[in-house]
Amino acid sequence: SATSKRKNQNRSRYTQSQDVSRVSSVTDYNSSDLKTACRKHELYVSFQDLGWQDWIIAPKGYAANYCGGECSFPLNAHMNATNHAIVQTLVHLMNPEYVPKPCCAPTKLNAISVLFFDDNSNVILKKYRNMVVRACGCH
Amino acid sequence: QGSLVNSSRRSGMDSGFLYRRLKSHEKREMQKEILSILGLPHRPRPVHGLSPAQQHQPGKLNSAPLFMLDLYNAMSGQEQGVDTKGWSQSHQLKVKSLLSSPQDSAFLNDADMVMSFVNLVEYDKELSPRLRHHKEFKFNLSQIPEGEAVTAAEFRIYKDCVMGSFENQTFLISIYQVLAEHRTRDTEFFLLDTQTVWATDEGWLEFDITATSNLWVMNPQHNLGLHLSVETKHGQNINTRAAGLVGRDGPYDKQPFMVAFFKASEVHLRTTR
Repeated sequence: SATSKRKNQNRSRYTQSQDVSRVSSVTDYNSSDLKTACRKHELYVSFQDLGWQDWIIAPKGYAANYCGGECSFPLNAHMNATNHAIVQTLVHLMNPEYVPKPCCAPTKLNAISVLFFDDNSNVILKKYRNMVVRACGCH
Repeated sequence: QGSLVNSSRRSGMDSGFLYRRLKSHEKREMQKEILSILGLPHRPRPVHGLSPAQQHQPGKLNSAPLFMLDLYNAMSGQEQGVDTKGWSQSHQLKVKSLLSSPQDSAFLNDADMVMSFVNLVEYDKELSPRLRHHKEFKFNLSQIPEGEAVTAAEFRIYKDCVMGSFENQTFLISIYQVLAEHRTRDTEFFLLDTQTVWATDEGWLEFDITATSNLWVMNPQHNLGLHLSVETKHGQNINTRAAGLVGRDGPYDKQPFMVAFFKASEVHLRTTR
């Protein structure tokens, strides 16, 4: 039908623009992210590996996780994305140069405490808020 | 170790993160970055840091780091693998009190930073010019990061059990802030806190010095230290050691120290690098 034809035309424009945006998105992502949906990547900083065990009393290190991956559409079931991100993805696909892509960023952060000596051998217990990424999602 | 291992091959994930040993300049860069995240201008080089033995047995820590580790465990809500057997009874009680009393633990959780200070007085002039027994203590509070306000501070000194002639006695222990020292006349003091204890009592005594600590942070030139003296119930001034009080020459896990709790008045934004 006309509508479906128009839809096809639209779709071809979509797919065209999508291809364009796909091309642009390929350049935006380094190769590894292309296949990975947005998620948390584990990374651990060991104070001992850094040779700091003479002045850091606790902990032995901390989880320096980071978020990486693509906020693509359609979203698969387990990926955490807000409706805004879904709409933004769609609009971005129509106007890639005007509407930024939703970004993969932390959705939950935890604090850690670090116990260490200062230069005068005093002891400092410091709380670092929002230090550890617990979950990622598309914003 | 030293080989290029592409983690995607190893664990099937495609983060493309390469695992290999860092070169020395990369390691230095990484250290600088993490120090910056921790808000430290450089890597501290404490003279009395953690000895190799203490790194593996926290129970061998000096009194202040040991107390701070109690707070750390109370704050992070789980034991960091420290065997509490090594803790003195009072330390275990302290952690339990920090966790149990709602006021204390809310107080601890509210703090952004807790800091313990080593006593800078090298020698104990036990007798004052007027032959009064006393102990002197001094702490350097001039290195506090900008914008940190003291919400509470306490001076902690350990008391051993005393038997013999004082056995059924009580002692009045007083802590003073030194206001001014004069060459030709007596030192001026301001009474901060007193406690009455039995000669046979044993454990950590805590004296509230919050107001004084705030003054010292704001005006370091007023920081002339603390004096502590002991009297019997008859008002007789006695030697602090005879009363069972442990000084800086006592066992390393019972030496006196000061601890202060801070709340940041502004958010420290890390400069981008």
